[in-house]
Amino acid sequence: SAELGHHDEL
Amino acid sequence: MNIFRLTGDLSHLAAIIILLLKIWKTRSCAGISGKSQILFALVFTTRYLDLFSSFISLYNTVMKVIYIMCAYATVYLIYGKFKATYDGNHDTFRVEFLLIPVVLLAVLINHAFAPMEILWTFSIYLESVAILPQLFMISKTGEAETITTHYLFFLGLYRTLYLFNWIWRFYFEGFFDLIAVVAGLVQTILYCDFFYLYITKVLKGKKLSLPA
Repeated sequence: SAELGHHDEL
Repeated sequence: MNIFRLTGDLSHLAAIIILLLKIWKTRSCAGISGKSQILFALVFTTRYLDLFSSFISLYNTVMKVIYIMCAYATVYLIYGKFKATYDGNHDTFRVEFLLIPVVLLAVLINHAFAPMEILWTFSIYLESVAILPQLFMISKTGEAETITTHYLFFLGLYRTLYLFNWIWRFYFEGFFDLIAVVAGLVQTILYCDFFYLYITKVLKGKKLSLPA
């Protein structure tokens, strides 16, 4: 799943 | 970063710039839904709060700042400088019918019940339906300026390219974010009708008018 804490996509 | 995500971001940036220039050059926001633009400003505000907390890359930071500045400048031009040209009679979509379900969904379905994560989830869900007031307005007026259709085309293209970006990232990086993918699919599907009209009419030099 998406890495928690920060989303690297705009 | 991959080619789909880069061209997607550039397509998004192009859409934002096209709209801003259209309003600025023609000194008119006729045919533009101010409600959609407020929703987009809200999407960027809730999604990019991490500007102050986590640094991803210079590209990421610069693009977020540009998106936020352009979004608020557009809202200002519509409701401030050129509000005399704002067509409020046709911009009547009930945005509360979008905001309430989106808030509920963000609180119920998210990756983590943490403030920043719920705000990010809210912005993802909201972005998928934020164009509805604009599409509704075009269906009410029955037509759209050609420059506005180019704006919508690049805006729709951006999330379509992101779908390919997610396929790429799943295959090459094992990255998968179900929330972003499902919302992105909904967002892209909402443009299908417009894409059809854009390709069959606008690209053939005709004006976009409804019913098709």
